[in-house]
Amino acid sequence: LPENFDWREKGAVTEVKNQGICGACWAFSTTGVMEGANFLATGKLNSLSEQQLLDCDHKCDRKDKDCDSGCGGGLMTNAYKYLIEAGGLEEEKTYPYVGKQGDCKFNPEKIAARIVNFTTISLDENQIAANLVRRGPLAVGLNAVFMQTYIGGVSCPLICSKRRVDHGVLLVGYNAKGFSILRLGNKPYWIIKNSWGERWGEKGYYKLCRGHSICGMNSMVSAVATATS
Amino acid sequence: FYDEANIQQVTEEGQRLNKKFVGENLAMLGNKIHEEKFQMFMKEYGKEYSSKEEYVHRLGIFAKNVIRAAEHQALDPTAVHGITPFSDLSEEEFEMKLLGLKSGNSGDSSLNDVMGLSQTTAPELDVKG
Repeated sequence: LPENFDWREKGAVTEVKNQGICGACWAFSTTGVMEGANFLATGKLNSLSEQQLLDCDHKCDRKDKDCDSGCGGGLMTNAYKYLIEAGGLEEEKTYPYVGKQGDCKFNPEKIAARIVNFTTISLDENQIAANLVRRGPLAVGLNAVFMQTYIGGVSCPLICSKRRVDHGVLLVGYNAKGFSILRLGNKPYWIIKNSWGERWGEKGYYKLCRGHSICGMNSMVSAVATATS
Repeated sequence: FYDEANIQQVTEEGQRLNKKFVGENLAMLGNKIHEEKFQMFMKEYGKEYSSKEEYVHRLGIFAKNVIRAAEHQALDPTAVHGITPFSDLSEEEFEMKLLGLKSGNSGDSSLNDVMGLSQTTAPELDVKG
């Protein structure tokens, strides 16, 4: 494994987006992982449509009966299943984000990225790093309790529930050394793309310490593979 | 001539009144500091509220979030916590309006079940070296 890795430097990550006042983090996490996988498959970076997922994806989890419901929340794995059935995702420019659920206006002729398969990743953080390097940016769920007040630096809370996983984000890289004033030393951290605009956190990104399963970041990790044509 | 600086009542009632006076002034000072910060926050993030009542309501939430940020700073000392674009949202509003991942209260094992982890987990990769 490389010591440091960042998909942003390789051109696999679109600009930071803003979900607004809408509980659609799951859709942004899904498009992020699709954008990265599509870049790996085709060499092109296309910004994909979250609004299509908000309007058209109402897939339910077979066990917990949790259904994707626009601003009311959803699951990335449900969204993958919807995308396999629907055929794929349109681009942001053909189906732009408006931040509220509406009628489904999906046009299969405008599909820009097609999903072939998806997989979950084991709880081990080294495996998460290896899969990140091999498969592209990963969809991640975590406990966001410290994110409301986060401004910058490497977040490594002393107490953060691993069970209350309530926010979908995108894992785009990791770094071996993030300087901590308190410890006067370096801490390894994950680089996480959020969907709350560039004015939040470190230009829209969150640095979360690595190696402690912190805030349950290892419990809901997934990757997709997209078609090349 | 007989102001508080020169004559201080030392009976029980006087001490009680003095404490009340100091407490009220500290609270007022605290509110003033919070309101100044709140107005800077409104300017910084272009926030507008529809009525005076809404303004006061949001100011109250903001003051609580300033305290919460200090608590987070103590619990998460390697990061920087403070005023963010969401400092005028209560915890409940924040969860409802900005999060949205379902199965949020599940434990690790049930999350894995939700994901069908046993069936679709990616094969182990070599991570040595």
